[in-house]
Amino acid sequence: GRERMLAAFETVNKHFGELFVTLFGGGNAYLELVDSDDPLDAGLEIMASPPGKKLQSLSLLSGGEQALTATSLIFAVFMTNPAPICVLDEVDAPLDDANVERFCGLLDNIVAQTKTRFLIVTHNAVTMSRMDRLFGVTMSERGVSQLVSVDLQMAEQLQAVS
Amino acid sequence: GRERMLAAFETVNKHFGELFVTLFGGGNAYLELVDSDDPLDAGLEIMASPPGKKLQSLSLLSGGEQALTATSLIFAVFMTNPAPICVLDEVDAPLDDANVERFCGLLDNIVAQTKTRFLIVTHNAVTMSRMDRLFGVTMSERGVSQLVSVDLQMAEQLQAVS
Amino acid sequence: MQFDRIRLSGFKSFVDPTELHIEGGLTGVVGPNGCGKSNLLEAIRWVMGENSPKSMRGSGMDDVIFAGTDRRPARNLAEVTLMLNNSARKAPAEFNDSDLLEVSRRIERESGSAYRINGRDVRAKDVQLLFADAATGAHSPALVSQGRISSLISAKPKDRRLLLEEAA
Amino acid sequence: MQFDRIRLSGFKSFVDPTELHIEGGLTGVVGPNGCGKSNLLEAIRWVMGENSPKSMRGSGMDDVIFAGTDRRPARNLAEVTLMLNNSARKAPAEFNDSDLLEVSRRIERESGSAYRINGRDVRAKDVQLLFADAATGAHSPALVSQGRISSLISAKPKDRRLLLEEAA
Ligand SMILES: Nc1ncnc2c1ncn2[C@@H]1O[C@H](COP(=O)(O)OP(=O)(O)OP(=O)(O)O)[C@@H](O)[C@H]1O
Ligand SMILES: Nc1ncnc2c1ncn2[C@@H]1O[C@H](COP(=O)(O)OP(=O)(O)OP(=O)(O)O)[C@@H](O)[C@H]1O
Ligand SMILES: [Mg+2]
Ligand SMILES: [Mg+2]
Repeated sequence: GRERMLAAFETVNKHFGELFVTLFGGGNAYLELVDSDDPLDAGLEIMASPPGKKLQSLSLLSGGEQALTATSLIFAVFMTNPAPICVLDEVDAPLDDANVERFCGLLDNIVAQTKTRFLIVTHNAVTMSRMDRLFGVTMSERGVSQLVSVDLQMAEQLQAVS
Repeated sequence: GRERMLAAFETVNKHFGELFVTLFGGGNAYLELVDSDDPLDAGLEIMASPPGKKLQSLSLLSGGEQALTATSLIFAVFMTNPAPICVLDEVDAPLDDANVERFCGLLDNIVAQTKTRFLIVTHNAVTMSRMDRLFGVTMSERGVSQLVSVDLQMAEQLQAVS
Repeated sequence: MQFDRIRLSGFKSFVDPTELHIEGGLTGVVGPNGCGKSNLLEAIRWVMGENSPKSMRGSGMDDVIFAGTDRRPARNLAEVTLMLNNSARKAPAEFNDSDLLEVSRRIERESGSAYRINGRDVRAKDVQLLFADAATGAHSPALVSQGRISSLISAKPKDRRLLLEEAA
Repeated sequence: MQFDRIRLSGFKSFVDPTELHIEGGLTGVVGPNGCGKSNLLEAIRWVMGENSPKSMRGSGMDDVIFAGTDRRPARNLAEVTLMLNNSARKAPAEFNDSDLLEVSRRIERESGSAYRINGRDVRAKDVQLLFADAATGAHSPALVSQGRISSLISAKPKDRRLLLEEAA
């Protein structure tokens, strides 16, 4: 019970610190168990310092910094027991282009490492350009969804002229 | 007290219905006071039907549809007493390109109608292309923000080649 | 275990039979607001045994069945099938004699869900265990729904710790 | 009343004096994550009399003062000034004799805030009333902070109704 929880905490914390640096291109972050001596009753606090900034609790970071830090945490938990499938629904929405590029770079590294297959819902043009293939979902008949294959170069050209 | 609340409700509801149609390019939506006969104690329920879809409570719409519907409500309240300044922080994040175009079109209409000045924080390339001018915020010295003027055409060209 | 394909029929806005091939690497899913992208992702969690209607954005389990449009009547049946590659033969013994695992869930209005693995009727628990053994499942931390990141950010510290417990 | 310019100094990450000209129409504000865009918008709410530290993403009012970096020491003073066009002469009588209204708020570490209008010391209440009369102010529904849309969507119906009360 408790030992397993603490062991999991240590592992996740280690991955979290590394993934944060990968996604932010620097900086430093760690997790803390707070509010209780009993790890099974404690709260999980997140302390983060984006590159060049002082260490702060998650709530004091910018919107995009919070999202990228939470993403690091989710992937840290993932890395303790990598799944064969990972599905991400619009996690890139609050990120700027540089952070999106590092995010997609991380996904490529995970694919190489764990062979996990990714399904990534996005509205972001940079993310789309980094995918191995694209599927479009359309509703040409109202209220009825259809799946179509989308040509990657076509999608890039559409983005450039819009 | 109560009469004023009900009068405000009627006005906001009328604007809400119109703004929803403007932002969605169709469909229909309205507000309901629920859970109490006393308008000062009631809850505000939002019923919406995007174009071609059946009427549903807000919670059953897609992420982007919810955001656009909430935006219609915020602007509906705004239209009852237009402010000289309107500040929007990343409200376009979950919207697809077509919805962003209609959103920017609405902003132009409001400017023409009320002379309100808008400050719009965005990461969205379509929104940037529809602004009258752009300011960039940078942190070339870490932790220290600076304001710079951004050339609109420059920004568009950067977007196209990225 | 490798996820190869997912087939949907009558599931939310995917009323017509639809098949998605899941290949290696990064597959992007794009489209306008409200066209069904999140529905597609929810189908994966649902077939793996998700039993909370709230996490499927509904009030009851029947809410995943196609509810109809002005032109099409509602359906009474929704079915999702996952085709899994089991050539590593790591599945539980009773299903481990085949390279292909076909897991399907079917729900009929007001009669609940029925699960099958390779054509055999099984319980929800069997499906949940199959996926749990393969480090996945409806509650896998690798299934990040729309808004999950925001709720993790605004969660109370004690609720955030629950995320860790899924890793333990 | 028309908003013409905002000047910040020592306010959050805007430690050096900064001036933003607010012209007619649509002004976009862009930049990487964490560079200070939301801080800039918060300065507008703050100078109009926002008195809830939580809505400024801090735990105390002093949290808006530049807290320092590795290379720069923390400041003890933050000041924001709004330059408003009053040529329509709709301001309250005691400030209505000028085309230009300069509203400033200054906070000193551990000594609280001081407000001025056209150089004269005033109370927070005077500033709040000035803006309320012009259909704006720190709680104007037209000031949509990051995450406000999400909290409106997930709000309980009774909390949503409070938005209407600001219109009434
Ligand atoms: N049981 C159902 N039957 C028919 N249609 C449904 C059903 N449940 C949901 N829908 C429809 O599915 C649509 C929502 O789809 P979904 O949430 O997948 O959109 P999305 O592509 O993720 O959009 P966004 O980009 O805004 O997140 C809504 O229009 C909703 O009416
Ligand atoms: N009192 C302060 N002194 C110095 N820096 C501060 C202070 N308060 C906040 N900051 C810094 O301001 C930055 C956050 O800025 P802000 O929230 O404006 O970012 P943003 O540009 O809106 O980013 P995003 O696109 O992610 O929303 C953080 O790096 C934070 O450390
Ligand atoms: Mg969605
Ligand atoms: Mg921000």
